[in-house]
Amino acid sequence: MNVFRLTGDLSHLAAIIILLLKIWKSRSCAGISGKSQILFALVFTTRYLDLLTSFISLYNTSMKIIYVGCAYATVYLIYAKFRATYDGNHDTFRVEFLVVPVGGLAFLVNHDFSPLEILWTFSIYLESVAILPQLFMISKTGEAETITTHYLFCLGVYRALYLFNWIWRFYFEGFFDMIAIVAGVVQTILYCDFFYLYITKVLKGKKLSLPA
Amino acid sequence: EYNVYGHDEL
Repeated sequence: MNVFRLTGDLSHLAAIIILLLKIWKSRSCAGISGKSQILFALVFTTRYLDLLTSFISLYNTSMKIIYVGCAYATVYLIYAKFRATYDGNHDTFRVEFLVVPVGGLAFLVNHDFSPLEILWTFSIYLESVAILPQLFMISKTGEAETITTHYLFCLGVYRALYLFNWIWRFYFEGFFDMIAIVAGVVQTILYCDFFYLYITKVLKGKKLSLPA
Repeated sequence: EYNVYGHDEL
């Protein structure tokens, strides 16, 4: 555990909590892509199956349970409790275009051709692109609530911090996982455009709106 | 053993 890994995890946790609280306090999931949230629930489910097979640390186990629990709670709020506020007309990204290629890639490029390992690889690849339905929704409506941009910022910062964590681990532990690193780089790149808008607009007190 | 690749991250 190093400082980048820890702050990355906390940033990820902050993102998840911000989204849950935003929906809960406003009693609305307007502007939130339910499809992205389903993909994240799928990511956590397929990655954390090792909860059943191996114990790493109390920290590791508790964080996994919190992430999975919050992911399903978010999906429940969007598709059940506050379903009436869900903006399905703008959430039109075709997720099969992500899930099918990512599934195929997980079968082809993995560390070991075993069910749990393929599911882990699938989750890593899927996480890297799971935010696309949300970004697509924002590009379609041309705007995002400020609190939603805070969520996205924390989520992007999390993977960027993991990149520093992997550099650290490579130098000090000789550890590197090429699958996680390549997917993590792709994931971070997808946020770059958003980071630019966040820094130039939201941090200056303006609402995030895209030119028509 | 599943966790041979050191998936100790979240």
